[in-house]
Order: sequence, then C-alpha cells, then structure tokens
Amino acid sequence: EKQHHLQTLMRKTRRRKRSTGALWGHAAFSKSVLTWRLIGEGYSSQLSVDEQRYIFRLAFRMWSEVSPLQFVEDLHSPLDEIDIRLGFGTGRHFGCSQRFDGAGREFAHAWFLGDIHFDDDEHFTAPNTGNGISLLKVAVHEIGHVLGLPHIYRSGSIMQPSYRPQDDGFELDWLDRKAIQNLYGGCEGRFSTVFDWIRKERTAYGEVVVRFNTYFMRNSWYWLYENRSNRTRYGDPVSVQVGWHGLPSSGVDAYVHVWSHTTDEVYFFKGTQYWRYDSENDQVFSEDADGQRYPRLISEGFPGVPSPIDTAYYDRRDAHIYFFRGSMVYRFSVQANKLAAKSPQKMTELFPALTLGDHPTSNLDAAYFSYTHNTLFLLKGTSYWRVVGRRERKMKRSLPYNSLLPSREVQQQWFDICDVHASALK
Amino acid sequence: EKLFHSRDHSDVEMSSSHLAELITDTNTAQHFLFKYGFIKPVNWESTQSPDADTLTDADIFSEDTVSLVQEGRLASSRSGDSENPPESPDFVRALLEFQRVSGLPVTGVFDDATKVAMNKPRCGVPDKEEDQIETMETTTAAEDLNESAEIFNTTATPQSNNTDTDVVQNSTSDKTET
Repeated sequence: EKQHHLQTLMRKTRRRKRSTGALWGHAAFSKSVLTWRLIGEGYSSQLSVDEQRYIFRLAFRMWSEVSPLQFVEDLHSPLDEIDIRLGFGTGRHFGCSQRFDGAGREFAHAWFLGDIHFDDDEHFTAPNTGNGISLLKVAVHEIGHVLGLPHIYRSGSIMQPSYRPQDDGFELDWLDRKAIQNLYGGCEGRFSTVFDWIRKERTAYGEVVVRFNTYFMRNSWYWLYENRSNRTRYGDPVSVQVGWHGLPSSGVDAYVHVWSHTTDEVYFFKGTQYWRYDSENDQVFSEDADGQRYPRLISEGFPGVPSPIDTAYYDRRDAHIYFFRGSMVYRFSVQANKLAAKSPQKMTELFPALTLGDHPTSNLDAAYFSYTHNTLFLLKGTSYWRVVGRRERKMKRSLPYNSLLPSREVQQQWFDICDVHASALK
Repeated sequence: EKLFHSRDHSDVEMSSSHLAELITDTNTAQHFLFKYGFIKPVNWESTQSPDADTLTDADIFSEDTVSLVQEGRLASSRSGDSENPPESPDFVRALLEFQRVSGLPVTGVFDDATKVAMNKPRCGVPDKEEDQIETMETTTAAEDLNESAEIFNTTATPQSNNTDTDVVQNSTSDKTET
C-alpha cells in the first residue's frame, strides 16, 4: 500500500510539473519561487539535522544569488506539493530504482524538476572541514541537475561529473552562471539607489589613498558590486540594517556625496527626511559637528527642494546637487544653499535624448556617478542611459552637453544582481 | 554503528559489503561506460518512477557480464539492449569518449589513469542522456493513454509487474459499477 501510495504521489507530481510548461524555450521550472524539504525519513547519520538543513539552505541560496529563482524551505505543506525533496539513503532507498553502490564512487543522484538522493555511505562533511566529501558542493551540483543543467566537462564548473576536493570557498563561476541564466534568464529589477562609496585609507607609509566600493540598493537590501569581477560580492544581498547603521530599514531614495576641496559630506534621503552619514564610525550622525540633528527635513536642509524625491546626485563640475522628482530636475547650489536660477527644469531639457523617444522622461530610480567608468548613469526600471561626458565630447564635439546615449539593459552592464527569498536573509 | 575512534569520525570504517565495487578490469569498465551513457545514452528521466525498468539494475548487469565472459557470446540485458564484449568497437569508442571528456590521454586502452578516473567519487546522473524533451513527450503520451482508459472505461494493456495498470483497472471497474 505504501509503495502504491508513493507511486501515485510521484505520478501526480510529475504530471503537475510538466503541465507548468517550459520557460525560455527550454525545459525548466516555470515558477520563480520553489519549495524544498529534507524529508524526515531521509536524514543523514553523519551530520546533525540542523547542519544538513543549513547546508541545503546555503546551497539553494547560492543558485538564487545568480538566477531569478528563489527557494524557500517548506516544512508544513503536504509532501507531494513540495517542488524539490532531498533525502539521504543507502543501497535500496525510498523505492528508488537506482540503488546506491556503497562507500565510494556514486555520492548522489537527482532528476530534472525532481528529487535529490544522497548516498549516506559516503563520508559527507560540512564546508571547510577537511577530509570527506563536501555536502555543500554535492548539493549545489545536484540542485543544478534539478534545475535542468547536465554534466559539464569544464575545469572549474560545479557541474563536472566527478567530485573535486573542495577548494577554500568554492563559488559558481561566470560560465556556470550563464548556463543557468540560459535556462531562466538574468536577474532584473528596479533599484532604490546606486552609488560609489568613497573610503579614505592611510597606507603603511602614511599616504592617504582614496578607494571606492559600488553599492546597489533595492528596498531593504543592498549588494556590493565588484566591478573588476563583473559580479556582486559572494553572499549578497545583505539587509540595509546590517550594513548601514541608522538608515531606515525599508531603504532609501537617494544618496549624495558632496565632495569638494572644503566639504566631504554624505547624505541619504528617504521620504521627507534625510540623514548625514558618519563614515568614520560607520553609522548615521545623530548630531553632527555643526549641531544639526538627524534625521532632518529635506525642506529645512535644502530649501526649495520638494520631497519625497526620486533620486539625486552631486555634480562636482558645477558644485550643485541635482534632485530629480517626476519629470523635473532641481539644481541646488551647495555654496549658496539655495536653488539655482531657472530651477526646476525638465529632465528632457537638462539631459536631452540623442535618439528621439529614447529617454526616461520622468520618475528616475537612480542617478549614479561611477568612478569605474568616470561617467554618470541614469537608471529607470531595467534600463539605463549613459550621460555624455567630457570623453565622448572630445571624440565628437557635436554631442550636446549632458545628452543621453541610447538606453541599454542594466543587466548588460552590471551582472547578476539577484534577489534571494526573504527567508534566506539573515 | 559504523565503527570510529576519532572525534571527527574521519576514521569511520566501512564493512566490505558497504563498499562500492571498484573498477578494476575491462568488464567493470564496460559496466561503468554503459551505466553512465557512454556506450548508449541513458533514458535517465524514466528511472525516477519507482517501478521503472528501463535502466539495468547493477546486480543483474553484473550477472549478465559474468555470463558473457563464461559463455563467450553477447548477452541481452533486461532492457533488451545488446551488450558489447570488452574491447569491441563500441567499447573502445565509449572508452575514447570517456578519456576525452575526462581530460585523460586518449589512448583507447583501459590504462591506469582511466582506472583511477573511473573510481573517483562522482554523481550518479549519467553523462550522456537521451534528449529530455523527447523523453518527457513520450512519457506524457503514455500517461495520457492511462488517463483515457480511466475516463472511457477501456482496459489498459496488461503489463507484468505494473501496479499502474492495476490502479487503472480497479478504477475502471469502480466507475462501471457506479
């Protein structure tokens, strides 16, 4: 009776999964949030249950960080409604037709859109614990099969059929990411703001060097983007509350760094308020050296600027903060502490389109000056426009000042900025 | 318990009955190449069903291999596919392919490097699978037939050891009675 029940469940499950259809022209899950569970009768005898679940949570999260898929552990739904079931067995296991071979050789198997079985006769170990087979590495590999990836004979690929002893901190490399994105597409989404954070450090010789890091923020999460590696930092996104002490947990609208010979001040804006950030102590100011208390109303600190704003940036060329709201741009003189003459102006006037009709026109998400590219970018939705700068105008003098080059997709410039399920955030 | 003495269990001992069979000669190498699809692509997806019978069970394949060696002639596996004697052209072709994709010297000979590679820990999913879309369509069609049998009170073709048919027949008779 139990075998008949199991067969019926599995037949129903496969029928339901197939009826969800194909995505991106290939066979794949058609929904973006997938449930998983380590089945109760399939615990390993070698690690604690908590360790096993932690490792699987991490394995799923690693795929989530490079694809539009999200994974959530589901401990409550009926078993036949779980998308991916995992379990440890030996020899004949779970009514599976593929018997495990004992210690050595086969360590696990999995099925496309199906379940994962691990051979508990293998010596599975937690990450970075030396001898044995890394359960994390095996789990990431088998999840790749469940998502639709075959074996890949490429050094460095997680989908190689044979197990490679774990290097310290293995990760999904560029080609493995593209392989999964071939099936499910890249990661898209709007951003709350994007900025380069300037950091001053003193070398061993006493010299002050200036470094920067790029951050993308979306609501209450953020990513550090590693420009030289064309990816986000491993393990991101992180909660704004964790990395930016004192900022609203729901995120911010804009970031402005007023940087001149006499001024070096960082501001975050949200709603009708703004905060000044104390980078030396890595938290917002409650009260700065001038006696200003934060948060402070935008209308008080920047008279004439409406709120809330869409985004803003500081332009070192003219020492003005450009505030964007709707279709208008408010240029604010930091020195005069008031709006510039003629403000506000239409965005299309200050930043004319080079290609007719190719313009964000209003409701920008972010105005981002990149030190990597030495260029200003305007972001809206999944698109971005590069603002013509000095370099472009040197090559072609006819280009209007601050005009916008034709739009491109954000994911074509900044790669793999992917959400994870909220339950995976710490 | 599995016997161990170290705190981190790194010296856990396995009984010989729990050890995977090593690849030591061309017969076991042939089994390996057949199992992982190098001799013929495997219909892996169909093996997910508990009652799937399309992939040769390891024990029975081994028995057939022994039979082959003893009798010195080709034997058929339960799936009806013909096996290849060691060092047959198909075996050599499969061995060459395995060596190529594994980054080994492509010798076509079951040498020590190939033996080591075959005995490494690996995933149980075959390296060469039948086309997944084709497999899904075939299986879906088969299930549609079973569903049709339920709806229209037709009797499915009896298959040995097929519990699904029993289910179809039982539900058909129930509907007839109703």
